[in-house]
Amino acid sequence: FAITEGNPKWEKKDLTYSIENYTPDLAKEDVDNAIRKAFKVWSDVSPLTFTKISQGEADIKISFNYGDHNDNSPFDGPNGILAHAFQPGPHIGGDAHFDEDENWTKDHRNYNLYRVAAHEFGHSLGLGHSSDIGALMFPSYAFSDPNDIQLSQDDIDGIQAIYGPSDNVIQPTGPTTPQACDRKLTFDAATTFRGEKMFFKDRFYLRKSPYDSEAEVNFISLFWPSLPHGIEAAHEVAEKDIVRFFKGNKYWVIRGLDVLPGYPKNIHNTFGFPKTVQKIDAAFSDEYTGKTYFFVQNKYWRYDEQRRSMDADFPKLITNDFPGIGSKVDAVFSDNEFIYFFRGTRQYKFEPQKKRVVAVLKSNSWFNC
Amino acid sequence: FPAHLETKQQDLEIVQNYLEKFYDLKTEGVRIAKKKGSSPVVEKLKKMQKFFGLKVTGKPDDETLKVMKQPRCGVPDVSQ
Repeated sequence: FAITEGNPKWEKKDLTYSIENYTPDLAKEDVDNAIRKAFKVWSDVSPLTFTKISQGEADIKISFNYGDHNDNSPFDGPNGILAHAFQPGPHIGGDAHFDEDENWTKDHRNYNLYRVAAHEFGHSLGLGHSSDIGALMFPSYAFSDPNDIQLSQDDIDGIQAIYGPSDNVIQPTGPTTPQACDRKLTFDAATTFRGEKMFFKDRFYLRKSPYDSEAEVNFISLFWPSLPHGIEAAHEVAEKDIVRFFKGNKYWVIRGLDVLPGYPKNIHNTFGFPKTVQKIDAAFSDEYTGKTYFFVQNKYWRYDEQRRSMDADFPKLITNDFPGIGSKVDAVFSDNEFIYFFRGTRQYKFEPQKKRVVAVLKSNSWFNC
Repeated sequence: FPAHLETKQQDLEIVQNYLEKFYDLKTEGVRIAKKKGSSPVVEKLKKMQKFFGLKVTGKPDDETLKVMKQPRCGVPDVSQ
């Protein structure tokens, strides 16, 4: 996180705000609601309170403006700059301006007012831009599920560095952005994907192309906005150029950037899992045999992609057929005749023909740390 | 002219405008194209690429331009 140079801050905790004018894009109460929620993300994690006033000069004045609006920072028409806000201080200090040339929404369409306002109010309180891509104070607008707008730990650390901890008995925490070279990095899921490797953690993917030495970290929603975060398993069926994503007893199918229509579907109907199976831990598909392996708790199933049904005599115990990798799997993919199993911070390189682990690696060995 | 020459010039304009607005690039009227690789621009571009976790090349590559074209907040990334 970054604090605005000179550490400008409000000397009081109980701040006021006013809404000077309203965008015609939304109903008045939708604007009121979005602004109230946007302040609440900050009051939930700090000792600050925000009260809307309609008489007198508020600390933070909110307005919607076109182009040049006499503050030396003209807006630039649709897209580009969406809004800006001023650091704490009298008069224009703390004020937040929104570009009326944008289309302001209250749902997933561009641009969600709640999402942009929550960011701008960070500036109103003295925060600068953070280089943490998972932080609300990251400068670029990233699509996000409007029901999922939350401060990251980086944002919480920033605001508490200025105003101290929250008055809540239990200190609030936020999600952190996975760091590719973090030795404690673990994965929710992993898959190959058109020649690349993709690893999934909370809201994020870590993407490793053979042509890049470093991993790219970004939001899953950047590629697949309708996918949930917290993906639990993923596997590619290269022959069909699809990837299946699993969470709970549901799964989605994507091809490139498209989530195929009709999904999510239920794993029991399509794959024939018994009702006792309510989540998939990991999965991979063997493109040579056309078999897909699903790992659930200490057992695994084998599904025939051609016949579209589970093979007989399954499930079987993981330890029987994949000795050395432990009894449970977090994530798995197959690559060049080896299977890579991930469990916690460990990765097991498994040779299926000889049924043996040939190497135990760190979970982030693919990222050239 | 081949279209990509125009696009090239547009991209350079985007880079200059972005660095002036968000990375305190002072160009005093000097245009990027004339001073290809001029140090202030390259340094500011590297700072922007580092901030966004991009490959620090000092060149307006595709990934950098993609980020510069994303909608964003009008507050500068570095203090002015």
